Amino acid sequence: MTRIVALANQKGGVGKTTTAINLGASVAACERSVLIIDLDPQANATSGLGLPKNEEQSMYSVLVDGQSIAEIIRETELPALSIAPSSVDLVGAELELGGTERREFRLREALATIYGKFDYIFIDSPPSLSLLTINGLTAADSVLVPMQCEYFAIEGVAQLLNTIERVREGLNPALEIEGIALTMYDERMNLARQVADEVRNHFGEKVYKTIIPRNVRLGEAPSFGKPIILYDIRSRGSESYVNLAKEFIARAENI
Amino acid sequence: MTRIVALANQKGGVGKTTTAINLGASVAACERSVLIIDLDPQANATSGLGLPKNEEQSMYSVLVDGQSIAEIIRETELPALSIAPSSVDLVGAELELGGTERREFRLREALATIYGKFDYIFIDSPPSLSLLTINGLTAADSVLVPMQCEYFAIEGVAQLLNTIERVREGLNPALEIEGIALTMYDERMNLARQVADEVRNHFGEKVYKTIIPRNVRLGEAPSFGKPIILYDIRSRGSESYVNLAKEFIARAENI
Ligand SMILES: Nc1ncnc2c1ncn2[C@@H]1O[C@H](COP(=O)(O)OP(=O)(O)OP(=O)(O)O)[C@@H](O)[C@H]1O
Ligand SMILES: Nc1ncnc2c1ncn2[C@@H]1O[C@H](COP(=O)(O)OP(=O)(O)OP(=O)(O)O)[C@@H](O)[C@H]1O
Ligand SMILES: [Mg+2]
Ligand SMILES: [Mg+2]
Repeated sequence: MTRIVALANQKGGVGKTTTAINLGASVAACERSVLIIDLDPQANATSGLGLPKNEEQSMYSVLVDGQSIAEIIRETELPALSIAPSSVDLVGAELELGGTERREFRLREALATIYGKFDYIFIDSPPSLSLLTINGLTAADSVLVPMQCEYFAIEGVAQLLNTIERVREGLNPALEIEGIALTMYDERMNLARQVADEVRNHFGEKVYKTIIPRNVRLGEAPSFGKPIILYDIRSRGSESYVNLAKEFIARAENI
Repeated sequence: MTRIVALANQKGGVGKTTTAINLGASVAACERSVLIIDLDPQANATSGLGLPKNEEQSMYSVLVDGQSIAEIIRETELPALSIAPSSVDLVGAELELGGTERREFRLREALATIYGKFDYIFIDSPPSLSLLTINGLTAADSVLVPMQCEYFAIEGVAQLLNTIERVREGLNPALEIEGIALTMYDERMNLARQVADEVRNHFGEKVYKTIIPRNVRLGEAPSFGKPIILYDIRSRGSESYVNLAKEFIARAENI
């Protein structure tokens, strides 16, 4: 039983990768086996976990050349956390898959070959709603939306929900919304509270109670190639992602 | 004499739009006529200046339908600042232009029709290196790179410079680097200083001396549809973008 969760939001810099790494790591620390799929040509999740991003064996070779995904999966410092790395080659993937039959299903078909090997698979997406992100949404059971509590973040939600709807109708009827996670919350900003309230009014119970605060340690951790719980377990960043993981598991496992 | 500057960085949320709006506004306040081109389907620059983003007349109709760009230009609250708005339709533009002859030159050809009408044209790009951003780089005299002082920001630079080089070789031999602007600087973060030093070591004089600090007011201003200098002239956000404007003008006009 594997639950596949796509992290998606076309707005840039809202914490998709930071959430993929740290929610992934914190769920793994709760004794669940976790795989992170890095679907972003920027390969931030890959380097944020200390792996090189110019390897020949990557999500590029899986999606474009059809290499077996099991062959490219790498371990991380955390025993229960693995990653299928990206590489800069992935920049060309959308173009190269452009005319291919069933190009939206490449990831879905790859994940079918490892179904059951992990409790959770988190897919990190690029800041766009194009073919790579669509592959993530088509492969997933659900989508988790990291949302920064700022003005431009609110604006992009309608378009994202639109895309999710179109994927449901045309490609993946079972796609659900796992939840909305409020990220990079800055208490000094009046606007942050207003945005958080508006998101809760709109999405109700879907919004996780845990809010991830702005915390310098979260920005520093990837420069050491570590998730926050290995970099600074006592930080507010660690505390909040561990709480988010517990809330995530309780919801996903109906506890 | 118009100088066309593309704001580009494929990393998300590094301040491209915030710089397009506020450098644009601050340069306009220095008695230069400025046009902002919103090339991002998210249309953040458009809404951040208080305009609607679902209009029929937008950069979509210019790039895809060939509408005259002069017809879509709108005024803003600042007399010397205008904007060519984006719209959500632009999402489809890259696909629709996909097979078109000279699809990288659509913006360049449109800007040729208004050459000389503005002192400066700033082009806001989406967080990607695909066709819309390529149109911006092909149309521009130079590219200004907003860079956030965080780990993932450093990683993306090589790829951006690569793209600039390929545009020079194949599409726009005259493309220069206008400069690098350090944005969202958080003094509490050791990493920020290290990243800033590394950027200066690498790019030397190209890096503007003015650093834009993290300032809550900069995040609030777009929710009122205003540039920072109309929203809160006394804020550190205003002060820094005004200083950046002076530095920008001095460099661009060889003063
Ligand atoms: N809660 C936080 N506190 C402080 N810094 C954070 C926090 N969350 C993320 N960051 C930092 O903010 C930047 C943007 O975050 P991140 O890269 O995770 O966003 P993203 O949505 O994946 O961006 P992109 O759209 O480019 O993929 C990164 O430098 C990251 O380290
Ligand atoms: N110096 C700053 N201080 C505080 N907040 C800022 C600052 N600069 C930008 N912001 C806020 O940070 C968020 C990201 O900035 P912005 O949207 O300008 O980046 P971007 O590079 O255009 O993002 P995208 O890649 O999605 O186009 C926005 O909510 C913006 O209001
Ligand atoms: Mg990311
Ligand atoms: Mg932007």
